Amino acid sequence: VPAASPAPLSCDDPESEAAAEAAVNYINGHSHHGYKFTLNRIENIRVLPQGPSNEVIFLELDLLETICHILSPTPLANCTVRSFTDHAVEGECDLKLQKVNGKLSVLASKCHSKADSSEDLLQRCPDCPPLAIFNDTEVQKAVTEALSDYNSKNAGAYLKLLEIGRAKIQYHPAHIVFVEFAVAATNCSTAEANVEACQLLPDDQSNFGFCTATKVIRPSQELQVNCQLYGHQVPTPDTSFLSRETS
Amino acid sequence: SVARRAVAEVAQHDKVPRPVGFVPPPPPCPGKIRHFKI
Repeated sequence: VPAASPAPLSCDDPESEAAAEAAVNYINGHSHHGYKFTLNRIENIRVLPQGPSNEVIFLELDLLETICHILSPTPLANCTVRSFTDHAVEGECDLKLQKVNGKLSVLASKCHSKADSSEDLLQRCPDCPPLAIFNDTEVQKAVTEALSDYNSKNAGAYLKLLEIGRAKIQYHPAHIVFVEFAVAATNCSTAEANVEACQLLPDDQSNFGFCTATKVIRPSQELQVNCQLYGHQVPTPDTSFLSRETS
Repeated sequence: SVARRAVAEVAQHDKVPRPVGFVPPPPPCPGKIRHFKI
């Protein structure tokens, strides 16, 4: 009598959680933009035995965006999940993994992310500003002014923009632009005049950072910028480094 | 017809009576939500 096939795994079984953890680490380790994602729900899992101690696992995961930029060295466990009032973003990933002698590896992955709908956000939080599009002129201006303001007021390496992470625009009761962006140190100091010639530091000296800024347009003109440099991180094969791409 | 009736009776007796308060196991998937559902 053929051996009974193993009972199907439950999505909350320890083996499923271990596979999901390996998948999420892979996703964050191979992402080059935006924020780290964390597991919200294992939608489905299918295990296909391939032979002794050899299985192929198909995983469907629901993820949620955290507030940690993908370049942040903060461990995922310490990254707060972005609240829905901050206009949450969910990710959906389908992955194919292999488990050989208990060791998991990702063979393929396909992910896409989408922000919560503006209607849903408005319904749950009428006063919460929704996400703005990156190329909104007010967003672009706020980022440019914030980075220039930071470079003009801080000694040390001149920082260049790597990418805008997200932006929101509030119109009532005040007109305020909220932006978050990733930066990288260059080979110039902020004191130098010709900053156009500044180059991003090579990977073995790279120093990335993350800035948040709030620009009040009305009723008053105010700009608050806060940047945190991560310090040099040793690149690893999986560590996504944006130094080759600047946007 | 005898066989069919007999089978029907056996099948009837075969049905395992469920203990009082029987709670079926949760479906294997999808799993629990860890934060919130968008």
